[in-house]
Amino acid sequence: DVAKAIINLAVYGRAQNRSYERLAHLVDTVGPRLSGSKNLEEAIQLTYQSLKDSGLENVHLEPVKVPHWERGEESAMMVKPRLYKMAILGLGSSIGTPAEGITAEVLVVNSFDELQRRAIEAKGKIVVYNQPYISYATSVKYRVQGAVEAAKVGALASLIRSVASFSIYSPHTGNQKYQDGVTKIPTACITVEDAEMMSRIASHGTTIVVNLKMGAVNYPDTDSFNTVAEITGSRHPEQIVLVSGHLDSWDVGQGAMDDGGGAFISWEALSLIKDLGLRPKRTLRLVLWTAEEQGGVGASQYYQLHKVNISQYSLVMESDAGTYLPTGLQFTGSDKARSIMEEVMSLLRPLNITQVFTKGEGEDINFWIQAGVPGASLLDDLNKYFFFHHSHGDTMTALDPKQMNVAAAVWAVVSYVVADLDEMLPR
Amino acid sequence: KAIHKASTPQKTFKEIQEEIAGYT
Repeated sequence: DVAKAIINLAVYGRAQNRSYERLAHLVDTVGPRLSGSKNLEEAIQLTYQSLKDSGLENVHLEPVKVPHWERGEESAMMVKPRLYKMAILGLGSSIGTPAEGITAEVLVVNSFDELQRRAIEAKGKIVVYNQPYISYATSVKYRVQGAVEAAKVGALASLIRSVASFSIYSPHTGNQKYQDGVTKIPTACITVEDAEMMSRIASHGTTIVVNLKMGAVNYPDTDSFNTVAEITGSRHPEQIVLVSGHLDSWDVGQGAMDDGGGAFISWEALSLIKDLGLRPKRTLRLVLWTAEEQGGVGASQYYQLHKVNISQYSLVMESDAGTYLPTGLQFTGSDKARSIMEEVMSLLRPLNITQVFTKGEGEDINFWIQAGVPGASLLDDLNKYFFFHHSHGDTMTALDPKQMNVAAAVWAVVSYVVADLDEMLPR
Repeated sequence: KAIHKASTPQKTFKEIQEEIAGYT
């Protein structure tokens, strides 16, 4: 009755709402946790102590060098055709503007193709991207590459429509990348509303002028940590089922959903198993990654350090797409392993969450998956997730404790059973 | 090679299926 016992404890028993309450305590105390910030390091130290206090084994911190970027003060003022202050969020790793800002005419485009067609018009201007939201994976390239593509055609700065599935005038930040040999220009996200408005104004042939000020600064890399805790395996302690989420966030809202929820249901999975006095045959290892938002920096360094033991990893799991009511598990692995995962998920029939989808993935576990280790991720309502993603709206209010209970139950059953099977998952 | 060494299944799928059913 192991699966039933986990479900009962997580959803109906004394552990219900625990992951939500632990997370609320952390994010209400510390706030958002940007890579390189004191907030993140305080959160890591508090979580490390709480993991030790909760009786988990082999609790330790693994050092990582992480990027340190600060946004500083920032603003965008439309000065023509009317005075209008726009909400913006600078993008991670962006350079700042001169103190007086950059004042320039705007060129609005809907795609990179349109930018190429109108390249001659872009020189000396601020490029505004008004790309449609198709999916996160499709649309995010404008956020990541928008500055580079604009700089290639001589733009002074870029303003990018937020990559969001819905907007109530909310700018959404995120990471962006410069390219060697291409001039670095300041870049920020604007709201869906303002991107559409400027597109409409420009379509009438009206000139738009914007003053953009950004106080962003890139500092040298700083010290941080991946946070690790375990339930040591009883028969094959050297073999690992890795359960994870990331502890860092952007510097807006509370980072409660991305990825406080994922990190804390991962912790909850081990807590549930421990509370029930269970000890799987192989080790359940919780890893709370640092600096995921800057491109899986903590996970990359963990992989370099631990890949020598890759043959001992049965399954890597990451929750980084929300902890709303799960629709199932995304899984990447061989057909044989998938068949086993389908059997494991059938244990969750009491919650009516049994589906195994394709494309198990996560920024932090992809290193392992690409090297052949089976990987799983939690799937829920992604549309809702991207309402709040990287915005001031990412707070505890965006989470639901009851849905987190269910997500934690799924996470615990899957991780425990795979860790306790007589054999590792086949590759 | 290292990846596959530790993961050669000894059990049949039927046996694994029965094993997992034991956790219901």
